[in-house]
Amino acid sequence: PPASPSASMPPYFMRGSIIQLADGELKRVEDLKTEDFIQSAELSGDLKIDSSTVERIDCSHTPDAVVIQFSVGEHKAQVRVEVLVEYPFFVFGQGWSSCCPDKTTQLLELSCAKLSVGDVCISLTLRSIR
Amino acid sequence: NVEPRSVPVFPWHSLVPFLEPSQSN
Repeated sequence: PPASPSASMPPYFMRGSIIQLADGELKRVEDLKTEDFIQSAELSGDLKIDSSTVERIDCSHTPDAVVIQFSVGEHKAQVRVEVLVEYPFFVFGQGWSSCCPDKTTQLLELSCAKLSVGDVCISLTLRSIR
Repeated sequence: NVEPRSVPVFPWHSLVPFLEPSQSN
């Protein structure tokens, strides 16, 4: 079963939050670019960026939540996660996107696009340890 | 005296979800 969404949004998605990249550079969350994530993962020893394509977006039994099915990485592993509708994902080449951009903007002041089936989101996996 | 207000700094990987299949082969 998908993991339950947290009751409230984490503070780092709030517009103006200061984010530290792997090279030490500080950026505001709304200024992050795709390259920031890719370069930070490259500098990280144990984290790997994956491409996760949105396959389905379904209603959830939990109020204000959705179940998103992703196809993750080169093996296209199917992963379902349950998140609040305002939870933002970072889409390659596009930026922050959520299932309900209006609510994300209202709660977090973070400008978002509408997350749709076919969007390719940035996700992380642990590098396999040999 | 006014103490300087500390601004929280979050690591970049906090913003990215870990998506891994629940079953491994």
